[in-house]
Amino acid sequence: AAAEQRCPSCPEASERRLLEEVAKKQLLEKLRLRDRPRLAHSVPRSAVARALRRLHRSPGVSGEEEEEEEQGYEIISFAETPRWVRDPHLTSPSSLGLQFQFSQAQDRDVRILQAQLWLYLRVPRASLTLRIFLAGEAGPAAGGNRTLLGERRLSAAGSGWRSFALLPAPQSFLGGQSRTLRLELESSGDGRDVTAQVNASWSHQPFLVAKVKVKEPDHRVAKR
Amino acid sequence: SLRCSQNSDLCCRKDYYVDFRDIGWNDWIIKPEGYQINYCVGQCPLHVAGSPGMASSFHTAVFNLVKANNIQASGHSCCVPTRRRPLSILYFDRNSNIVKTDIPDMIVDACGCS
Repeated sequence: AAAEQRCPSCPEASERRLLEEVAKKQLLEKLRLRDRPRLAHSVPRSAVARALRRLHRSPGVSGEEEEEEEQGYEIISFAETPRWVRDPHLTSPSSLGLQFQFSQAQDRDVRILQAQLWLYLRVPRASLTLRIFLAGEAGPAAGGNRTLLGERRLSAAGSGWRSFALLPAPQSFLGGQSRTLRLELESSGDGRDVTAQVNASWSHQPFLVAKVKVKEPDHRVAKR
Repeated sequence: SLRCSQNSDLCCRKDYYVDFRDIGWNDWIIKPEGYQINYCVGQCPLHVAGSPGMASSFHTAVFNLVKANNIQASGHSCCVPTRRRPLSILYFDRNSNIVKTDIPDMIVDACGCS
């Protein structure tokens, strides 16, 4: 950099600029991004640090056969501002809607190997049973068809981060065009609704950790 | 696999580190802070054709063929990467999701003559 200030047209400076352009092009190409991402909204550093700590803790993908033409990704997605009862996707008045936005490239096969939901819960003295559903489509046509992805009875009173494995991994939300995952949380236990138990504030945003495999279109091997 | 030095124009590995702050990408790339964009450069005269930075059976085989057939330098031997490693990267995508992946064959570790 010092050399560059002194003599911007010298070979070192032009080589440096050329290599930086090559590095940008190489990174975008390998990450299959058309351009560098412009972040829709910033994420608090504390939320990033907390989520990364849990990413390292989540079990590796064991026994998943490695197909060389598949690229493995781990994605942490923070819930957008939680939707309360007004959300047309929700089927019961006391449930909490969480919405996650994924931006997987449309033209590639994405397989979800694992998905875990992390929530900051205040568990009352009595026990609490939490159910997690994949919300149905919006509007009257939907009829509230939702899929149970996880259910757990929590008896240890107190507040803290809890993880819920979503099984079967909600493959459908990456298969469609919307790339939006809507979850609906419901609780039963001491009678208060789930909104009193889940801390979905900005500092304790719920987040999802997903392990996915992406098959490249040009690698689709015709099965003989 | 030899690093380039001033006193040789033979095939070697040129090291170059790109810092993401210098290109203004440290706002969306969380880790690492930068990476080695090494590349291969230099001559591959016939007597080193097929040598990945040091003598090897492949080089001996090529050299014997050249001698046995008295091949003039019709074809070219090129200075190419002979060993590369992946780059682990953590970044924000456009929806502010955090994505972690390993980009295969991203960093040139060694060069040699084809």
